[in-house]
This record gives sequence, structure tokens and C-alpha cells, in this order.
Amino acid sequence: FVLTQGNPQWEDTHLTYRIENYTPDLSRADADHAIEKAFQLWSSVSPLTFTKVSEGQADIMISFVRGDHRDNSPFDGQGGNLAHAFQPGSGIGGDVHFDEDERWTNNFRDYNLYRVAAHELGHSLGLAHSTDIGALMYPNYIFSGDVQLSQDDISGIQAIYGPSQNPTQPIGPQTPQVCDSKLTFDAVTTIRGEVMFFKDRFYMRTNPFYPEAELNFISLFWPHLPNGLQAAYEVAHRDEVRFFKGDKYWAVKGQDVLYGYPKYIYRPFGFPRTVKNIDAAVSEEDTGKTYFFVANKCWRYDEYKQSMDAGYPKMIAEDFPGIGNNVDAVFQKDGNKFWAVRGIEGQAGYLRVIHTLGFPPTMRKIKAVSGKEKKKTYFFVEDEYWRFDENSQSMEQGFPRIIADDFSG
Amino acid sequence: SHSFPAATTETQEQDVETVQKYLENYYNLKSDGKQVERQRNSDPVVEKLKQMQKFFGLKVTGKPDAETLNVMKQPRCGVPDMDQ
Repeated sequence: FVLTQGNPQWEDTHLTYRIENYTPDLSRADADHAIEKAFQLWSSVSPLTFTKVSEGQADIMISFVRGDHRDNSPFDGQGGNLAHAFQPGSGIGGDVHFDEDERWTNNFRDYNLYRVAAHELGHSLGLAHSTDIGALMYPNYIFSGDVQLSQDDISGIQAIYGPSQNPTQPIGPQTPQVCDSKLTFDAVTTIRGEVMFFKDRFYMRTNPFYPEAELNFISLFWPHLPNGLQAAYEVAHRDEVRFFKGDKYWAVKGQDVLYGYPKYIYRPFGFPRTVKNIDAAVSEEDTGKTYFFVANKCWRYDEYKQSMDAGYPKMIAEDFPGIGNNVDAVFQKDGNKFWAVRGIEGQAGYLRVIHTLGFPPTMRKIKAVSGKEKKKTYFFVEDEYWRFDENSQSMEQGFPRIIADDFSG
Repeated sequence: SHSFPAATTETQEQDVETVQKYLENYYNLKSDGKQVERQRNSDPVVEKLKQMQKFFGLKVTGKPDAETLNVMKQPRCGVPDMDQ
């Protein structure tokens, strides 16, 4: 988060606000409600209180204006600059201006008044723009369905006004850091030749042209998908990706969610009602077999016959020895299968396996394991990797090697 | 690059006007009325462009590549990101 230069703030934390005029895009009640909710976001995490007044000069004056409205910061018509606000202070200080050339809404359509008001009030209270894409104070408009202060926003406002009087200090969601070595994933899937990782409200991906990992909101591509997806896989021959959360799933083609979704997982796939959610899923392009991982079991579904294969579910250990249970996410890449598993630390059996595999006794946690490709198994640990030779049942010489040296991007 | 696959072509250096205006509005680039074309590769523009790319976690090149232009075209708040 960033505090406005010079650290301006309101001395009195009990502030008044007045809506001087209303946009014709919304009913007066909807506009009042949107702005009231925006104030509540900030008062719920700080000692600030806000009282709406209907006449006279309030601390924070809110208005809908267009073009040059004589504050030396003219608006620019539709799109681009949506609104602005002034830092705490007398007169125009704290005031918020919304560009009336925009369409103001109380739903997904551009632009959601509640979302923009929550951002602008951050400026009225002394916050500048944050570089955290998950923060409300990020400069660009992103509406991911719910409007909530991130931990970054909460830390910012509390840096100015202190904690809320609320006995339990409110916390907000943190934005995943793509290089965080402790990062685990909700789901991973290939999609049209790329790999997308999912965590909370965000997706992450890299591509050969932009080595910097791209992190953004899932809602950017699929506004109607829920946050916190649990599994995802691509059926390449149908150019379809399926996302799972709880006992439902969605199917998308590119950025379009297919009609009639979400559906329950039971009838189309044949899961028993005892299955309440899927941990991870991957579909083998060449065989059309899709593996579903649920706790310590796995199912195999035939995409062509559109039915579960006989003999399933099996224990994961039976079909995928060494992977462990509770797979976080799985995807297929270049013929290899890479498992992103929750750390298998603490499961004595695996630690014994690790040491018998030839890992040094100090080895504590493996971050990812590949499938068997030409009798080789790759183990990824932090920034190094080992290659295990299934024929000789031993680690190959010359390992560990640095991942970045051999797996560019 | 919000597409599948992500935008892969380096766009021609276009929308110089967009870059100039964006940096004036949000990164305090002084507009001294000079012809935009001449300013394009001037130090202040390159410096401000690098500031913007750093702020948004983009590859800091000082050049208006596709990724940078894509961010500049997104709707946003009118308050500057730097030196308000």
C-alpha cells in the first residue's frame, strides 16, 4: 500500500459525507446503497465513522460530473478515467467525483459504482495507489464479483488511523506471490497450449513471450466462475476446459462459459453422492482418459465413452505410487504428468522412501514429482531437481541440477 | 495479453499519443507542447515509462510494448500513480 505524499489525514475520525447529485443510471436508493456500503468497508476496519448529511458542506462531497468540471482535472468521456478523489483536507479535500460519461451499475456490467466508490474513498482518507493487483487501491478497474478490502488495503488504512475498535481485528485476503516457494495451488490446467495455475481469486500463467509470470483475476476471463476453484482439466479434442468447485462444475470454451452450467458432478460423470468435491483432475490427451483425485482415491473417466472405467475408484497409491494422498492439483505437459502435491513432509513412509530413493538425509519436502517418462522420474525440490532412473532404481549421477537451467520459463 | 494464447506479437510502436497522455496524466510527465513524435524516445518519456512498468510489475523496458499498452488502455482511477 502507499500513503499519499505528505501523509494527509483527517484529524477528526468522525466524518460527514453528502451526495450532491445523482447519476441517472441508477435509482437514487441504489446509488445511496452503493456509496453507503463503500463507506462501511473502511469504517469496519478502522476507528473512522461516516454520517450522511443531506445539505450544507460535508467533509466528503460526492458528485457525478463530466468533462471539465473546474477542478483542474477534467474527465475524458467514456472509458479511461472513471473517477477521482482528493486527499483529506478542507474545501475540495476528501471530495469524490464520478465521471457521468460512464455507465454506473450495481452489477457485473461496467462500471460497478460500489467498487469504484470503495477505491475513491481510499484516496479521500489518505491512501494512494497500491501496486498489489488484489488491493482495492490498485489503480485499474477490476471487478471480480465481490468488493472486499484486501489485507494490503486494511494495513494501509490502519497505518494512518490505527486498528478498528472491533475486538477481533478484521483481516483480508492476500494476493499470492508467484515466486513464493511455499505457494500451493487450488487447480492447474493446460488451456490451448498454455498452463494456467489457480489460487483463490487469481490465475497465474507464463508464456514464452513474457517470462514475467502474469497474475490476474480469474473473473477477467470468466466473470461467472467462483473463486477458490478446486480442480480443472482440459479436454483438448473438444477445446473445452472444465472447472470444479464443490459438487458442481463449469465448462468453458476459451473465454465463453458453455450454456447450462454449472452442473452437478454426479450424473454426467457417475460419481457417488459421497463425493462432495474433487481435489484435482487431469485428462490424458492421447487416451481420452481423465483421472479424478478425491482424498486418497482416484477415478478414471473415459471421455469418449463418457463413463467411468470399471474397477474404479482405486487408491491413489495403487495407480500413482509415491504421489501421496490429497493431491492439490495436476496437469499434463509435454507428455509428462507433473503433480503439484501438498508437501509430503511428515509422512514417515515417504520420508523413508525419499531416503531410500537416494535423497540426502536432510531432504524434508518435495514440491513436485513428474510421472514416468521413458523410465525417468523427476523430483522437484525448491530450485533444484533430481532424476530417478526406474531401470536402475537409483538417482542418476550429476543431480541435483538447477531447474531454471534445464526448464527455461 | 488477456487472451489464449497470450498476446505473442510485439506490436509496432503505436499509440504514441496514448503513451504520452497516460504518462502526463498519471506519472507527471511534463508536457511542454513539443511534437509528440520528437518526445517519444526522449529520456523523460523513457524514464516515466519505466516507472509505470515497474509500478504494474511489467517487464521494465522503457518501450511501449503490447503488454504495457494493454495496461494503459484499461479503465482506471484518475488519481496519478506518482507525484500526485
